[in-house]
Amino acid sequence: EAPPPVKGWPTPWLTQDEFNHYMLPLYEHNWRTTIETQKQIQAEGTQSTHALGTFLEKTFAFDDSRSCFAALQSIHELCEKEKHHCEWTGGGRLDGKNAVTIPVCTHTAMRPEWPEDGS
Amino acid sequence: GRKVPGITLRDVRFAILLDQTLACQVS
Repeated sequence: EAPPPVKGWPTPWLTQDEFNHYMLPLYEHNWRTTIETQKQIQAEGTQSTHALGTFLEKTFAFDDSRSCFAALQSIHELCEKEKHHCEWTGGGRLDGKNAVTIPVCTHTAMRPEWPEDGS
Repeated sequence: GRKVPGITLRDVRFAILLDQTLACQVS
């Protein structure tokens, strides 16, 4: 079940408890965590000082292009409702079918303070 | 703390809603 809408800004990173509660079920639903690569950063033309982002990502497969584009429309509407920037990459294949990959992250999230004796 | 990219409850909510939204559309 989805958590209620988040209020306030910036939003903090997931806590350990939130991670345990939400991320493990998401992994079971084929979501994965991945990290933005230097190649992607260069492709976006951002600075080398740009912080590396960890994001949630999932690839969705569709039987045909009609259902694929219908899904993109649904994603667009959800993005507007949730005030989420939408990014996606298409043209991929999953199990021999049309696939769309959706990365999800918060670009200006609040990182917790490191412990003073932490590395 | 510094504002940097990361995974937040906002993203988790979006991912779960996305799964629910696309449940009938994926193959």
